[in-house]
Amino acid sequence: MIRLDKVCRLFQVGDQEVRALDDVSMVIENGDYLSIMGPSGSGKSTLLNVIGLLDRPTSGTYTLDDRETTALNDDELAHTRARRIGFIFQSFHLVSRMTAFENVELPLVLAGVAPAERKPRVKKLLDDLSLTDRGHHRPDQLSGGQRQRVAIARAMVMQPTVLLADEPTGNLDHASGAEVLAAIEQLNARGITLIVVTHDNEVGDRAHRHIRMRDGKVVDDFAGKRT
Amino acid sequence: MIRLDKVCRLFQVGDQEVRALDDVSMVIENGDYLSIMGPSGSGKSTLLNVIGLLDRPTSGTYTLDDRETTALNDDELAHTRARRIGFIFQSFHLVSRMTAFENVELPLVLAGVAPAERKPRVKKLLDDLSLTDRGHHRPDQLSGGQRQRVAIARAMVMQPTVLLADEPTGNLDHASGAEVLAAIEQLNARGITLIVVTHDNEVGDRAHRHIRMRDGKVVDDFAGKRT
Ligand SMILES: Nc1ncnc2c1ncn2[C@@H]1O[C@H](COP(=O)(O)OP(=O)(O)OP(=O)(O)O)[C@@H](O)[C@H]1O
Ligand SMILES: Nc1ncnc2c1ncn2[C@@H]1O[C@H](COP(=O)(O)OP(=O)(O)OP(=O)(O)O)[C@@H](O)[C@H]1O
Ligand SMILES: [Mg+2]
Ligand SMILES: [Mg+2]
Repeated sequence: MIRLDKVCRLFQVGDQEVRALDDVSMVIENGDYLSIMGPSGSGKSTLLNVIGLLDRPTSGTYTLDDRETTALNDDELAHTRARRIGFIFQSFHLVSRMTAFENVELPLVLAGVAPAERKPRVKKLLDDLSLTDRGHHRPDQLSGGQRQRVAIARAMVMQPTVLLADEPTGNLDHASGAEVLAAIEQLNARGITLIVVTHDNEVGDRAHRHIRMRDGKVVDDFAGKRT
Repeated sequence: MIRLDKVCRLFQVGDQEVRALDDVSMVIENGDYLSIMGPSGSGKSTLLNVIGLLDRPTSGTYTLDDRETTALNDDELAHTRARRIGFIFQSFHLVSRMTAFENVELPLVLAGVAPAERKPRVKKLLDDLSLTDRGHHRPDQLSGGQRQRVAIARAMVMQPTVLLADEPTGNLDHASGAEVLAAIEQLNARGITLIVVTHDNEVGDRAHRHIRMRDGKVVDDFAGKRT
């Protein structure tokens, strides 16, 4: 379970203070499927980064399965993150000197999974996302949407307990986007908590619960399929 | 006028050959407003890179206002590009150690425009794209959509004769996207040739002429507003 209590995240730029998250409180149960929408700059990525243990609140608390994360040191954060959280970044963050296959395989390599087990797992994910012929391309040899799908595959390959997707279909045509959504929703159907930040209403509407943000605040939080 | 004649662009990856552009021919008149749509990996960015003189055809010719570009050397290409073409990249390519303001100002600095003239021009563009309070933020201190708008402002600041936009609204909510489209369409209204690659049908429909690509080929090319 994810519990945020009065979380604030302030950024300082020169003498300007930016309230990227302003007093955010919420509870997310295991296996929930949330969408987060709102204007550009409203705090969506910052919220995801805090939930994903990539960033710490300035104030307030974040409890992940009864562990108070704000009390953990950086090593403990990194360890929890690697074991439990899959993150699809808005700007992908692929390793430029590795191929698509190696990028997706990397979390499994770092976790000590044997080649005989990890190779077919990576291959299956690439096939599911129509990247079969692009496995040996490096990121600079891929289209924007292909890079996005590699980032998605990498986030899924460890079967994390929480999958955080920051604009996963932003660079994709309708058909590729549908493929991606089917894949991550299948993970949710198996019990993985799924949080999707999106600007696309059609994508956001598929979630079971809908969060809207504005100026660092959660201004709307309602459950139920809208269509 | 832009004229492509049987343009091919092949990429070699190991022993695999990718036909990113496959026998593309088209004529674009000065002041035209085109959208280019198609599946992920169909060749849209590659087509834009060739038109924008960032990449050369493997075969075929590209004539830009009666100059055969395939005969130009790299310096001449760079010179033509700097003077005439504004490019909004799918992955932004901002200078990470410069502020948003400095990123937008950079083309004017390189062109030798005096501070007294370039400062207000940059400020106006930042205001038009709702970036007024973010001018002194560096790219890593901006949201994804804010970075996208900085990339857009930079492409517009030199008043290029051709503006090439690769998925300019991919990271933007509806309102920010509308702001961007209004700004670039205003340039088109003043005679600038505008080519927009997009996955969003609502955005693509606004163009006066619609190109569809599939597997490196142009499979559709029709004029007129669809709605
Ligand atoms: N440098 C390269 N080396 C090898 N293959 C490449 C290279 N650049 C692009 N490709 C391949 O060429 C094809 C077209 O790429 P392009 O980037 O033009 O697609 P796109 O239509 O812009 O896709 P998207 O909608 O995903 O951005 C893709 O299949 C891609 O893998
Ligand atoms: N490192 C930072 N330093 C200063 N300000 C920051 C930093 N990171 C983000 N911000 C600011 O915090 C606000 C929220 O940023 P965030 O990336 O969470 O927005 P977002 O909702 O994801 O936007 P988008 O839809 O454009 O991706 C923005 O106004 C941004 O400029
Ligand atoms: Mg964001
Ligand atoms: Mg592209």
